[in-house]
Amino acid sequence: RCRIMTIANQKGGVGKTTTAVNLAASLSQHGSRVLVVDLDPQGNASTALDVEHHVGRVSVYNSLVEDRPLTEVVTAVPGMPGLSCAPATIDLAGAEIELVPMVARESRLTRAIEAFDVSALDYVLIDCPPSLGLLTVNALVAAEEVLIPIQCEYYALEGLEQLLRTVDLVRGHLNGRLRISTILLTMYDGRTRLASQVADDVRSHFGDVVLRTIIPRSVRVSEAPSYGQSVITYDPASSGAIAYVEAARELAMRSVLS
Amino acid sequence: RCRIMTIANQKGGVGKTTTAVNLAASLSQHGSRVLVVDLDPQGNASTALDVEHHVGRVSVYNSLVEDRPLTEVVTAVPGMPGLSCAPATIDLAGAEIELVPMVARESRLTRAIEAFDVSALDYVLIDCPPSLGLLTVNALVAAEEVLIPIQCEYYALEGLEQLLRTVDLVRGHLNGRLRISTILLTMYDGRTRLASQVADDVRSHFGDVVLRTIIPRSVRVSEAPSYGQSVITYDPASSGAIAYVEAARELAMRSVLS
Ligand SMILES: Nc1ncnc2c1ncn2[C@@H]1O[C@H](COP(=O)(O)OP(=O)(O)OP(=O)(O)O)[C@@H](O)[C@H]1O
Ligand SMILES: Nc1ncnc2c1ncn2[C@@H]1O[C@H](COP(=O)(O)OP(=O)(O)OP(=O)(O)O)[C@@H](O)[C@H]1O
Ligand SMILES: [Mg+2]
Ligand SMILES: [Mg+2]
Repeated sequence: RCRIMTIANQKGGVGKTTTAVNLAASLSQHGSRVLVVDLDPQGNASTALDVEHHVGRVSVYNSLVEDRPLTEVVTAVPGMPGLSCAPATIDLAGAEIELVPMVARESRLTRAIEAFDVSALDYVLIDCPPSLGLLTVNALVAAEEVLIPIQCEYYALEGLEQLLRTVDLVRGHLNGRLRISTILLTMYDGRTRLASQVADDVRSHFGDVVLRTIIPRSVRVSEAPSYGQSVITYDPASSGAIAYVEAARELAMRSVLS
Repeated sequence: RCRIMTIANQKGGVGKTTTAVNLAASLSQHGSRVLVVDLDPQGNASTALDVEHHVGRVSVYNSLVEDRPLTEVVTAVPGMPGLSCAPATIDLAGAEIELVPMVARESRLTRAIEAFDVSALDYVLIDCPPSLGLLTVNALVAAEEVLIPIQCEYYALEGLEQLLRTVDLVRGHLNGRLRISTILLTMYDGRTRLASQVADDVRSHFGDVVLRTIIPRSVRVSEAPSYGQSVITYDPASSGAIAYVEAARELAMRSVLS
C-alpha cells in the first residue's frame, strides 16, 4: 500500500523542502519507491533533486489546472534509482487564483494522483509552499498523512494552531482519512536553551506523534542543494544526513495502521 | 517626510519579521518615530514587539476588510518610546479570500495609511507573509520602498525573479512610486563558503542597492522574541544587535532622493 504524505507548515523556512527531499532520498536508497510532488511555485524541491523545471516545461501546474496526466509530468531523479519527482514551475504561482472558480478545486491533485498508478510506489511525499491556500489544501485532500516539520525556534509554535485547525477543516469536509501522523523537529541547535525548550514543549503537547529522531542544524544540509543533491548523497557521514536516515527508518517502521 | 517601506520576500524564513522588528527598534532608539504594520496572519512581529494580538482584538484585518481607521488599531510598543505597532490577528488568514471580490482590493492598506496621520512618523515598516498574494500586494501598493531580506543560503536566489516581476507589475499598474531601495543580506554564517558565494552573487547582481552591513547568524537574535523583545534591547552587545543597529544607520543615511 502506497503511503501518501503531505509535508506542510505555513511558517516559512522550517525545513519542509529539506525534509521532503532528504526523507525521499533516504527511503529510496533503502529500496522504497518514492515520488516527490513539488507544489511550491519556487520549485526548491525540484532544484534539490536536480530535475529540470524551467518555464514552459510540463509540471504539476498542468495536472492541477489542465488535467494533464501525472505520467506526463513525473520524471526520474538522476542518479537515484527508485526516486522520481513531479516538478513545479513558476506557472504554479498563478494556480491558486486560477483554481478558485474551478469545479472541485480542492481535489484536483487527488484526481491526478488517483489516475496515476501508485501501486508501483511505496511513498508519495508532497512538498507545500509556506501558506494555507488552495495548493496546500489540495495536498491535504490528496494525502492520508500529514508530516509537520517544526523548527526548534520561538516562532515555530505560533502558527501551529492555525495549521491544526485547517487540517481539522479538511478532514471534516474534504478528506475523512487525513491525520497528522508525524511531527519532525528540525534545525535543532544544541548550543541554545531555546531549542530544547521548544522540543520539550512540542513533545509534551503532541506525544508519540513526534519522531524520536531530531534533525540537528548542519551546514552540510544547506550546502547540498547547491550541488543538486540531497545531503544523503552529498555527505552521508554528516550529522544531518545521519539524522534524516534515522528519521526515514523511524517513519517506515510506523505503519499507518498504528 | 515619512518613509513607507515594505519588507517582502515570498521565500519563507529569510528574516522578514526579524528585520522589520530590529530595524524598527533600532531606528526608534535613535530618535525616529516608527510604526510597524504586521500583515502576516501568524503575527510574529506583533509577538516580538510584545503587542497583544489575540483573536477578536481589533487589528490590521479590520482596517483592510471593514475600513476601520488605523488609529483604532495602532498601539504603543511597551518600553519602546517612539515605536508603535498595528498588530495582526489570525482573522487576517481569511483576508486574502475576503478581499478578492472587493472594490479596490489592492489598495485597501493604502487608503488606511493615507487616512492615518503619518506626518508624526518617520518610518512605516510593513512586515509581509511568505507569499505574493493580496496581503503582500497591498503592502507593495501602499509603500514607496521595498526592502528585500535575502538569506545567505542556496534557495535564496530561486524565488527572486518572481518577486522582482511582481514588484514590476505593481509599479506598472498600481503604484508608480514603488522601487526596490534596499536589499539586506541576513543569517550570514561565516563558517560556510556557500554564504559568501550567495553574498557575492547578490552584490554583483544588485550593486549598491545591497546594504554594506550584513546580518550574521546569531543565536541571540532568535532568542529575543521569546522574551517579547528585539535583540537590540535583549542583548545590545551581540553580533546580531550590532549589525541591525549598523543596518538601521545605513538605511537612515540613504535618503529616498538618491
Ligand atoms: N537541518 C538543517 N541544518 C541547516 N540548514 C538547514 C537545515 N534544514 C534546512 N536548512 C536550510 O534552511 C533553509 C530553509 O529550509 P527549507 O527551504 O527546507 O524550508 P521550507 O520550510 O521548505 O521553506 P519555505 O517555507 O520557503 O518552503 C534552507 O536554506 C535550508 O537549506
Ligand atoms: N540573524 C539571525 N540569526 C539567527 N537566527 C535568526 C536570524 N534572523 C532570523 N533568525 C531566526 O530565523 C527564523 C526565521 O526568521 P523570521 O521569522 O524573521 O523570517 P521570516 O522571513 O519573517 O519568516 P516567514 O517567511 O515565516 O514570515 C526565526 O526563528 C528567527 O528567529
Ligand atoms: Mg520549501
Ligand atoms: Mg515573518
